[in-house]
Amino acid sequence: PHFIINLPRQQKNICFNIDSEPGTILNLISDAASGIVVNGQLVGAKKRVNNKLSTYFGKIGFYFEDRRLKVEVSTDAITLKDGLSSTSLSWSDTGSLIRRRLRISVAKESNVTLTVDGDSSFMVLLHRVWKKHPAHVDFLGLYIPPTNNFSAAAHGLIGQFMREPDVRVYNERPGRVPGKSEATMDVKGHKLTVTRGLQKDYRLDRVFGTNVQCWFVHNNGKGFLDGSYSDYFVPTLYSYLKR
Amino acid sequence: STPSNDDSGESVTGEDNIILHSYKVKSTITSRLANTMVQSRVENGARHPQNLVFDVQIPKGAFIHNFTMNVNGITFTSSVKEKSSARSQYAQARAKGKAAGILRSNDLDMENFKAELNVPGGTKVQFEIHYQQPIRRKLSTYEHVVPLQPGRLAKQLEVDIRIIEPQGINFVHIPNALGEHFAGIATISKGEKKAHISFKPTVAQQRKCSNCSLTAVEGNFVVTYDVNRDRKAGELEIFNGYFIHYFAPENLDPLPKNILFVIDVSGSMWGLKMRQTVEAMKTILGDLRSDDKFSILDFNHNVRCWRDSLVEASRMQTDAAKKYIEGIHPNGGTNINDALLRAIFILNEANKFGMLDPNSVSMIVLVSDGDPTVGELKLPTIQKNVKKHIQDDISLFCLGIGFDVDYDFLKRLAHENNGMAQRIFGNQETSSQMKKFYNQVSTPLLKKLEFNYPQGLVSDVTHNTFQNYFGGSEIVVAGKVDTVNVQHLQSVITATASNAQLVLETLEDVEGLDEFLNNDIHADPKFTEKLWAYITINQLMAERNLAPTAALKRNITKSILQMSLDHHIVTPYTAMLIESPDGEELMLADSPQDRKRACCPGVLTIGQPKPDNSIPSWAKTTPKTKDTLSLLMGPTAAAVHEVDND
Repeated sequence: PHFIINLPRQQKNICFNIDSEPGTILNLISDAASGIVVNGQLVGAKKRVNNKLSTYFGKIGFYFEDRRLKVEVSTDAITLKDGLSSTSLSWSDTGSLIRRRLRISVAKESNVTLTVDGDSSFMVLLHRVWKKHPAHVDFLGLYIPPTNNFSAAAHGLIGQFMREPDVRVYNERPGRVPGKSEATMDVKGHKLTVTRGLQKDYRLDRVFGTNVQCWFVHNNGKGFLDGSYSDYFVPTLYSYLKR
Repeated sequence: STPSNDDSGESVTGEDNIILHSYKVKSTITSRLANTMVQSRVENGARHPQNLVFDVQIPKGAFIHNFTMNVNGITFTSSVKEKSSARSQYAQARAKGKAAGILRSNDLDMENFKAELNVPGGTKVQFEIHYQQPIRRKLSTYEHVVPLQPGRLAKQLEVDIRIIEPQGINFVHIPNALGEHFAGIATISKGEKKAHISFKPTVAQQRKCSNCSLTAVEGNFVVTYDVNRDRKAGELEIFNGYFIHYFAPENLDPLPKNILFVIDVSGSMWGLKMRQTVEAMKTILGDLRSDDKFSILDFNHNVRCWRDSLVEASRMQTDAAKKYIEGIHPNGGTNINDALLRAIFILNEANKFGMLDPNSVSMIVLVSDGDPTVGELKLPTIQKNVKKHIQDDISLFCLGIGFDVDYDFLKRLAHENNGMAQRIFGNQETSSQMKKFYNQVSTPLLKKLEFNYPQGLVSDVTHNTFQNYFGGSEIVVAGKVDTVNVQHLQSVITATASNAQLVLETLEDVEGLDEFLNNDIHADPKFTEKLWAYITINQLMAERNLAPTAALKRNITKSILQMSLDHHIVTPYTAMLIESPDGEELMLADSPQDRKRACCPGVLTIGQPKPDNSIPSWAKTTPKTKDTLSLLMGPTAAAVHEVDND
C-alpha cells in the first residue's frame, strides 16, 4: 500500500510504500492513552507483475478500547463487534450503526465513516475492481484527518506523524527518471534521497482520484519511519503495537 | 427447454368412460407473488349423463380471482360480487345440474375449490381457475406448493412454474414431495433472475403401476427457492405506481430471548400429544442459547412453575428442565387464563427488577389442545385479561394442537399481542411441527423496527412498525408512490440490533425495474399493486377481528369489500358468480370463512382455521359413485341467507 503523510505546518506531503506479504497485519495507529488502535491487513494481487506482487489493504480493524468496541471493515462487509455479539452492514447498504457514541456510517459501495463522540473520525474508501479482473483485487483506502485528537503517545505507521516531524527538503535536482526530480531530505536525524512523485487522493473522485504532489521516501519509508517497517507488524487486527 | 409429452396415444379412459384430456397447472411467481392457473379438460365418454368434477386444492392465503368453464363450446365466466347480492342473484337463477363451492379442508394450509357438473354423454368440459398468493419466507426459504389431484390418468399432465425475481435467485429446489415414483422427471432451468420448472409425466409415468389404470399423481408439487441475500439487507422494488419493500437482513447476531413456555398438561394431552410435546420441548430447550433466559409453566386446573423466575439457559438448567418435562403426567382440566397471567407476571416482574437485558426480546409460547374448562371460561374475558396485563414488548405465540381447541381464539390472542398462532395436527408429526414453528421465532435478530418513507410522496402504506424481525423470515411493507412526480424513492429503516442501533437508508430509482419487467413476457405487470392489495386486505381482516366497536367493524368491512371488488378477489365479503353467456344459468362459489369468530381468512399468518359446519350443503363433496344420474340442484334460498353479518 501507498502512504501519503500530509505535514500541514510545513505544507508538505511525504509518501512511501510498504511492501510486504499478503496476510501481514500492519499497525497504523496505536494510541494506548486514547485507547484507539487501527490496523490494516494486506491482501495480495492475483498475479505478480514484473516479478512483484502488489499488496493492498483488504481489511482494516479499529479497536476503541474504552468503549469495548471493535470494527472490522473488509471489502465484503462492515462489522461492529461488542464482546461476543456482532452486527454487519454490507457494502450494498447505506446505513449506520450506532453504539456507545460510536457511529459507523456506510455509503453504499463507496465509503464508511467512523465518528467517535461526533469528533474524531476515520474514513475507509472502498475500491472495487471489475469482477474477474486478471490481476487486481478489491481493496480499501484509509483517510485520517490531522484534527483527530490522539495523545502524544500515539504511534504506528501513521500515528507517529500526529506529532509533525521537522522535515527539510533541499537540493532539488533532476532525477534518474525524466520528469521526476530528486532531492535530499533531512528528517529524524537522517539524510535521505527522495523523489518527486504523484499519489492519489480518492475522497473526491473515487475513479480517477485527485493528484497529490509528494516527496517519495524509498525502501519502505526507511529513515522517515521510526525503525523498520517490519517493526509495525502486529499479530491481530486489534493488537496494540508493542514498543 | 424441456420436451413436451404430447398425447402418447395410451388409453386413459377409466371404467366410468370419463376421459381426462389434459390437466395443466401454470404458475408464475413475480417477486413473491404467485399467479396460478389450474386447467382441466375432461369428457364424459359414456352414453349416459355423468358427474364431472373439478376439485382443486388451493393454499390458504391464496385469493381466487377467476374461474371459467366451457361446456361443449359454451363458456361460463365468473364475476366477483358482494356476497349477499351474489346470493340473491343466485337464488333467482340457478344452474341446472351444476354446483361450485369453496370448502374448508383439514389438510394443512389448504382449502378446496370444487365445481361439479352433471352432463350428458359426449360432453366436453374445460375448467380453469386462477388464484394468487403472496409467498412468505419461512426458515430462509420461499415455498410454492402446487397441489395436484387430477383424480385419474391424464393424456397430458403438465406443471409449469416460472420464477421471476429482480433481486436474483439464489437457489431453486424441487423436494420430491410427490414420492420416489416421480424422481427425476421434473426439470429446473435457472438463470440469474429467472427460473423455469417443468413437470410433465407421461401417461405411463403417471400410472401407479405398469398395468394400473389409477394415477399416482396425487399430492403436492413443491418448489422451494430463495433470492440472493448475501449483500443487501433490504430490497425496495418500485413498479407501476406501487412500491414493495422486502427486508430480510442476515449477518446479525441474535438478540437474547426471555422465553416462557406455557404448556397445557390437562387430561386431553395424555398419550401421543404429550409424548410428542415432550420430544419437541427437549429439542427446543436444547436449542436455547446461553444468553437466553427461560422458564416453564405447566397447567391443567392448576398452574405450576418449573422455576418461579426466569433462569439462564445454561446446560445444567436446560437439562433440569428436560427432566421436569419428561416427568409430567397429564390429567385434569384446562385453566388457560391463570396460566397466561402467571407467565405475564413472571416476565413483568423480571423486567421491573431490571433482570432482563434491555436488548432482549420477551416472548410467551402457549401450547394447548383444548378450550378452558377451569377458572375463567369466557374467551373474550381471557383475551381482555391478557391484553390488560401483558406489556407491549412481549410477544405471545400460540400453538393449538388438534381440533378440540378454539384455534380462532388462539389466533386472536396471538395477533393482539404481537405474536403468531399455529395449528398443530395431533399426530405423529406433532413434534416436528412444533419444532418447525419454534425455529421460526427462535432467532430474533432485530427489534423495534420502523420503516419510514417521505411523507407526501407515498400513501396507503401498509403496517410499517414491527416488534421483532426473526432470522429466516422477511418483513414486507408496501404502498403507493407518486411515480409521475418522483424520480427516486428513499426509505429509512431504524431498528435495534444485538449491539447497536441500526439505521438503513435506501434510495431507488422509481423506473429501476421498468426495463427488466417490461421486457419479460411472463412477469406480472401488476405484481406490486396486487401485493399491496393483498397485504392491505389481510391487515384489514386482522384489524376487523380486533375492532372494539361494531361501527369500526362495519367501516373496515366496507373497506375490505371495496378492495375485494376492485381487485376482483374472493374474500369473506364477496362471492364468485359463475354465469352462462345468456345469463340464464348461475353458479355461486362462496368463501367458507363465515364463522363469526373466524380470524383473518387468507391472511399471511401461519396455520388455518378450524373446520366448520357452515359449508353449504350444495357444496359438499359428492361421493365418487360410478354413475350419478340425478341432477344436482342448487341450495334453497333459506340456506344461503343465514350468515355474514357483523
